[in-house]
Amino acid sequence: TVKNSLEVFVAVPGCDQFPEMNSVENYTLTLNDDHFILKADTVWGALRGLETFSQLIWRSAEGMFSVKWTEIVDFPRFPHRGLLLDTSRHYLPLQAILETLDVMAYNKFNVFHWHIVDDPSFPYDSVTFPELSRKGSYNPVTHIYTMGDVKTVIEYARLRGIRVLAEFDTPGHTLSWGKGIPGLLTPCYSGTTPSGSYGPVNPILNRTYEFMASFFQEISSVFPDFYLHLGGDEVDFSCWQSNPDIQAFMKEKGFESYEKLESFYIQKLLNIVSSYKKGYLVWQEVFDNGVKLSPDTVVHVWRETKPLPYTMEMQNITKAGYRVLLSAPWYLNHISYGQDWQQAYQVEPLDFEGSPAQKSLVIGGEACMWGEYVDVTNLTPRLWPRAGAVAERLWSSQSVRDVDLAYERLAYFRCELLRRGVQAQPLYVGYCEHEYFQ
Amino acid sequence: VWPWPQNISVSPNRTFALQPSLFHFQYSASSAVQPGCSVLDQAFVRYLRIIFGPGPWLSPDRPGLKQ
Repeated sequence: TVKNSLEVFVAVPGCDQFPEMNSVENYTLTLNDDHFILKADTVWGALRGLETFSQLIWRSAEGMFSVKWTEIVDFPRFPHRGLLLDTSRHYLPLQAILETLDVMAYNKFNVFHWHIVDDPSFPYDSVTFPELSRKGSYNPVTHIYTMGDVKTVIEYARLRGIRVLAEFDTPGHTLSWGKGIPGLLTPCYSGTTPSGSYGPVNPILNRTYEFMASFFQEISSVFPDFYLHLGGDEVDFSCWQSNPDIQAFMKEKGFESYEKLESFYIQKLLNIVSSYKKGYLVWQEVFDNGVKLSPDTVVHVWRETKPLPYTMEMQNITKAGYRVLLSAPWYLNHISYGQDWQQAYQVEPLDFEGSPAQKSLVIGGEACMWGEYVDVTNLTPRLWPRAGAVAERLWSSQSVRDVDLAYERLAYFRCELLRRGVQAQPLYVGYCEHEYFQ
Repeated sequence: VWPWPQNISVSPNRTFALQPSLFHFQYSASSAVQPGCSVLDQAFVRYLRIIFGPGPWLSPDRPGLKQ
């Protein structure tokens, strides 16, 4: 029987909006004698169904296309299924980001976590503070993301049902910020004299918060998602410790530890961002240090074993009533010989001690591709199909965890990625009908 | 399919053929979104290309051409 159309039915109107954390992505796909129909509540669900439909079609050696009688009822297990790219350690060209968004959609990922700036470079071209990228990027002409680039990424992602979650990590990881904003970072001391080096954002100056208020006002309007990622990880206290002004400030405030000082900074930053009607995510240290967080904060778990095994961290965060996002076991920038995708695949995000109410606070997770050893030359093969393991863990039922069955399907899916022009690396020995062809 | 759907049934003995030159996506008449919806209009174009390749595809109705 020849079928020449797929009918698409969407129940809820709306095409111009952005996907959100609570967007509904369920769909049903019916391919039978009576009709070929895809039904979804929203356009985002329809996108997921179209992707599934595209994977069901077979191509014979003679070039015939066919599809089997199929009934699918599908929905995601977790609402937040993300992938982090780091564009500071190495600059990633716009095209590499767009191609990654394509492959994310093939895997039903729905959040692009853009860790856009960090210590090494500041490629975000701020309208309010153009000196940030002019002085903080690797090259202010060729290695920046202009406002046009950012808008391109956001729209490209929207058309694939992907949210763009921007991260501007402070007070640590900010060396590149200091080049464009003199006085923002803490001067480090050697004895009684400044050493010439700089540490985290200076938390004791009013002008620091005036800058953050202006900067995050821009960020809040440029990135339409309700959430911003505010970082807060790995703050090195040694520079604060060396600075006599910081020490005097701590004495005046009665702060006994540098965690308290960090909390003081983060609290003020959270208040600024909240005033722009934005929600926020933070790395786990912010929770660990006892910062007062608004109840809708999402805490992002990244540390695998220290100071606690990540399962205990998940337990503690959910016990305190916060929503949590898991990344600790999914640092895909870490590589090893063999089929290391299997370790990522075998992770169970709810595998910690806690009540059903606590488990319900796990909203998903993110695969992370930090950029120390990754640029455009090795990004795609390192990501794919390994990130697919995370994608299936976050989309499919908890019961789908047979590694042997997954291997067969993931190897096939990897071949499909090659056919689609993605340089996905092999899982093991084998070949594809359509090998990669540039 | 990757990632694996929540519920899937497939009949291995019932197969439908698709003709690249004729196959298309269409909005259901009762759908709340219709042509002009950029998210789906563009997805339809994208997925035709993903499924069938860039083409061009010859029409099966062309005289002398076997399907």
